[in-house]
Amino acid sequence: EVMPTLDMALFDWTDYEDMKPADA
Amino acid sequence: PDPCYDENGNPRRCIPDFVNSAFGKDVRVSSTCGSPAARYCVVSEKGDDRSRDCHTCDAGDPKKYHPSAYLTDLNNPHNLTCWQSENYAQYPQNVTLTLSLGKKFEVTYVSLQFCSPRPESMAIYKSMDYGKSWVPFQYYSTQCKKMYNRQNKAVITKQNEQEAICTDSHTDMHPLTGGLIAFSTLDGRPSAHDFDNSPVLQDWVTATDIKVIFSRLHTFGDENEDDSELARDSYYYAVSDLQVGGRCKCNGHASKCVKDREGQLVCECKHNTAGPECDRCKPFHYDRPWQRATAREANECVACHCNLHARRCRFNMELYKLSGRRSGGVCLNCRHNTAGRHCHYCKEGFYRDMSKSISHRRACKACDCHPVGAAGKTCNQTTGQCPCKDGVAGITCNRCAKGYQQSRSPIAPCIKIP
Repeated sequence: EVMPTLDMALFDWTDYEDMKPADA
Repeated sequence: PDPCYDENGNPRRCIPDFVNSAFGKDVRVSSTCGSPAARYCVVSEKGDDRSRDCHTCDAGDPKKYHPSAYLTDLNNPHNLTCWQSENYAQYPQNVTLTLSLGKKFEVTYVSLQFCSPRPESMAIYKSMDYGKSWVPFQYYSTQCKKMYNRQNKAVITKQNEQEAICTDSHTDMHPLTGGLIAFSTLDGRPSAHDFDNSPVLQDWVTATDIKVIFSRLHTFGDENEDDSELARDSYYYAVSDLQVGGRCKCNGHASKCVKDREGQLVCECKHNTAGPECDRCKPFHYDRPWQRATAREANECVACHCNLHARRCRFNMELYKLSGRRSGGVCLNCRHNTAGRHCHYCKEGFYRDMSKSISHRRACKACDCHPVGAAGKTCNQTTGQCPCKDGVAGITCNRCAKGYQQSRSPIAPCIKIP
């Protein structure tokens, strides 16, 4: 079973702004 | 066929032809007769009778001049041409001949054929640095101790092979014309038979310039008598031929010397060597140290092994010794994301694409670890597997593992399904 790739839009970056990739 | 390679293309020692390296070259002299025109007399003897036959030396008259070019022109025994000094340039006044060979030569002999009587004292010097410094090659004198502070015919041992000796041989005034002085650089030196393995003698025979200093004229002792002017006009140095026999020095890595773009004589180096005397390895050929070629071993320079990923390398003696004296090259500035002494693995952040050879420019692929799913940016250099966070899977850690689902936290991107 192939799992879907991680969806960057689903992450909550509120507390992790410095980790956020440019394309997220 | 190239003499530097055998019929199978394997390198072998090669050396330039033996030549008279003085031939046709300019000789700088400190004294030449004829400016102004002057009388000189040739002494001849018939039994006990001595006669003088006088002529004129005139630098302005080609039929009567004796320029330095005559020292190194074609030596035709049937038509000898002689350079001649001014009259009675007697001790302590010297007359010097200086010859620049243009590059390093391995000199086997230096010879002078005289038109005048041979000198009573003379010395041969060599330079290895294009005339900056001089070292004595050989002294000739009837009075070695007095003139040169050397013992006559000193014994040469292995301890003093690089020392000039003085001899009273070849200093007899007779013959009055046609006498020869020939100095053999290796004659009587113990290591001469093992020249290949004697760096001392290899150095001893090396010269860029040769200088001959005539220090004292032979006379009949009549130069201070009543007819002294006639006598003094009979004493001068005259030489028909100066020869410097040897080979262009190429350390066994070239079979000939040629002129470069600047007109400078240089070895035509083979065996991946470079330099005017093939005295170093050419760039990127530093896998083992430079060595002179011998009859047994060509000692060619070997290219560094960089898998086509580097243009530069350096030699490391420690690594060379550790390898059993086989390989000491270290590649510099590996490109195409490679690393290592031979650019033989992928640098951090890249992994090996096994479908391509290591020498392929795309042999290393970027890890491309997921910015959220991976715990770092460095993947396994062989498999390309990135280090995944808990519950994350995939080569680049871009998916949740089976039984996990995506969360909203970038710190723990996948959580176990309850």
